[in-house]
Amino acid sequence: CTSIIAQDPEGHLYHGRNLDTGLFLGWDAKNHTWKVAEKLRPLTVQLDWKKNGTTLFRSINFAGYVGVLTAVKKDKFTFSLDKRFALNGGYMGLLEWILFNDYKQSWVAFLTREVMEEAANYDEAQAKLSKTRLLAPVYFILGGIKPYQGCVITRDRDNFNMLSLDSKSIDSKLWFLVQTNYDHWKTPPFFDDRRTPATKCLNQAGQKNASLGLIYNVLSTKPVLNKETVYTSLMEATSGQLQGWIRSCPDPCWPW
Amino acid sequence: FSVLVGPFYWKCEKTAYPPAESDLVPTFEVDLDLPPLQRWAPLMRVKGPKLITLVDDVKELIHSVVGEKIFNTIMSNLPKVATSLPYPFYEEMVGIATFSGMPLSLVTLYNIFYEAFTL
Repeated sequence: CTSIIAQDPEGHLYHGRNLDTGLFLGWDAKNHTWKVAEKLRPLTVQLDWKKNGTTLFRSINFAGYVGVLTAVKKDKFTFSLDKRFALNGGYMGLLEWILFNDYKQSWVAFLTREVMEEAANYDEAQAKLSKTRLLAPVYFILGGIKPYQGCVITRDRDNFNMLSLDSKSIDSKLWFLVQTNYDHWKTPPFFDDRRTPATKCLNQAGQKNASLGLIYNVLSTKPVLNKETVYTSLMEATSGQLQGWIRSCPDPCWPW
Repeated sequence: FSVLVGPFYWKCEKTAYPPAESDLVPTFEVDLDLPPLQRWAPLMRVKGPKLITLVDDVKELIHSVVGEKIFNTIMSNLPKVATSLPYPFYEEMVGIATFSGMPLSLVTLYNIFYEAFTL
């Protein structure tokens, strides 16, 4: 997956993501596709979650999946989730849940659903996503409505690391964040470096061109767009806008 | 992939936006005022058959990747996992199973996929 948050010179925040999945789960050698990604495309839907007759939040979901991976709550925040690989990942949490009945931890996508339903603002969402004990490691990407309200929360099961748009000193604040399934303090591996092209394309365009259109173009740059990409979505918290598009990556294209 | 121009080839895309209207994903509503068992009925009536196809395939693929022992351990524990999920997730999954015609164990597997396979 790749998630991007960008801020224009006026302080408007834009959030986009590619959802990539299906790696190692069946390569179709004839059509050059991942079988699972191919089957998830027709299951991709936009959901309007209604409460008391009005839209509480919007999400891009896979039909039949009750958690939330990509969503926007109008006038509050935008949210996306990227997978974080770890050798002692969800496995340990799942075993504790099953063998020791340890229910004092949250399933990742169920926690995010709760956050979308209950969090009243960016700060509340950030606190809950940072501090709740989880079954599995994950990256949460959160955008708000005020300037510099953008962060990547790197989670293991108990601890967190936060990279925010305003993490750096006052004169070197960031105008975008890119998350590509690797910890931001490490260099991504050469065989899966989507961070470098995404970062260079954003820098090439410059902050003055920050927009949903720019994010879509960056998310369409190979290998940011790859054979695993199921959908691209764009979000803006201020307007509550959320749109999702089914993606395919014509050859030549990276498998991940 | 031999036609890729070198292993580190990439070029910033500048004309992909706006995407085609035909690629937009369809919109559905989930009414949180309905009982959890009922919330997913409209979506499942439309997407249920495609969901069954996916989950059947995923089940086979997972089996081939993790092997018999781990796969059987996961499958045999799914009913316990399902019933221990917090409200309203178990109830919603029962609704999805009912309206899609898929076994609850497979609906559960699909919904805990992230935790089960981050390894």
